[in-house]
Amino acid sequence: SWSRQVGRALDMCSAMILVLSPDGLESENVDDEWNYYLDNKKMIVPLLYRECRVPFRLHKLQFIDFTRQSYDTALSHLVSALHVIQQ
Amino acid sequence: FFVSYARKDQPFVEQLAIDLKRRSIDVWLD
Repeated sequence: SWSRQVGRALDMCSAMILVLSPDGLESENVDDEWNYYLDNKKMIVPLLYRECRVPFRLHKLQFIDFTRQSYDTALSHLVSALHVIQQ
Repeated sequence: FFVSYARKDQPFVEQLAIDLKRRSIDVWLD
């Protein structure tokens, strides 16, 4: 099933890219996924795609901001952050 | 990397996944 596949992928992946937007914050699935990672002390890289009110639990994480810089600049910041995690 | 996102953001996320794969970063999208 879809939810079993997602659950398996959540456990298999070592870290998460969380795409934040007003729709992302309204999604129950997205909410469950990032809370699952935080509860299991797994790494999250939040990516601010569209302006929204960031949940309190995510405040201490460093964001890659796609709203205030070009796509290419933000992408290169994201790639650097992900390469550090991969090592 | 697991990518968590809302359906409405899918076009952005799909482009992002292509760009990350080009840089040898594997992502999982549902």
